[in-house]
Amino acid sequence: ARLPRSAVLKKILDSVKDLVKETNWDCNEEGMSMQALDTGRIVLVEVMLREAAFESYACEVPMTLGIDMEPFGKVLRCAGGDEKVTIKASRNDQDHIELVFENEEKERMSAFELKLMDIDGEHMAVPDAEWGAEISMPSSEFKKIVMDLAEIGSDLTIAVSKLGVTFTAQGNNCKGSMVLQPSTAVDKKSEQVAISFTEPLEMTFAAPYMKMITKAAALSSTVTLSLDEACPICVRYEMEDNAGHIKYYLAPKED
Amino acid sequence: KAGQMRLDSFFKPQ
Repeated sequence: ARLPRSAVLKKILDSVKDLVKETNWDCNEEGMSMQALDTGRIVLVEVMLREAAFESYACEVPMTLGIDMEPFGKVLRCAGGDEKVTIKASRNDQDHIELVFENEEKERMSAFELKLMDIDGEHMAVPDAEWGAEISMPSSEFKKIVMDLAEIGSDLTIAVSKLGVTFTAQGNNCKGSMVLQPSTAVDKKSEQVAISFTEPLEMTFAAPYMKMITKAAALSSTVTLSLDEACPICVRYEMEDNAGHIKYYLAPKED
Repeated sequence: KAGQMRLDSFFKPQ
């Protein structure tokens, strides 16, 4: 599997490493994917890197690669963001993978081996949901709202109504809320806020977890929040050019 | 104060 830029892998690692320390990557002809729960079983993260994400991709037999994020991060730090990355896994020797970084300008090449782990992976079945509300907005805006409100209080309430979408946090000494209304005057789709809902709803989530989820803003200019009464929120980032996505499911807090 | 729910209440192992 050859990626045109290592930056994609670096950003994916950044987006999951606070939640998951080790995870199985499933490789098949469609691409590379992973699903993992954090140890507290509060967040589920799913990553899909489709064949389209790669400059070249070949997977003759489906394989599972058990990756420890810490050494993987150490290896990835050795790659420049614009260097090409080739990941090689051999079906004859499933003990490790090889990573080759290529800097075409400098004619430099570096090669690393990463030992694979035998991870007792648990796969959760996520049922298809009929969402009560969907909000799409610039991922940078969502990140700023969450980062700011997480400083105010540890509970983040998201309410959707005719007024728009309201994010509220309450701390011991202060309370803050931010309201977004659907944008009408913005041309660029990536800068638009779109809100759809069937019934008004209000749900509360842990702000520290939501903060970790906003790290994936680096992977996509837009984010979609899907909510339903008394269900986990789904926060989805679609990568450009059908390259794949990263999705998080965060369990709500209950009264 | 609200209690944190776990995903096991919503999703089952495959």
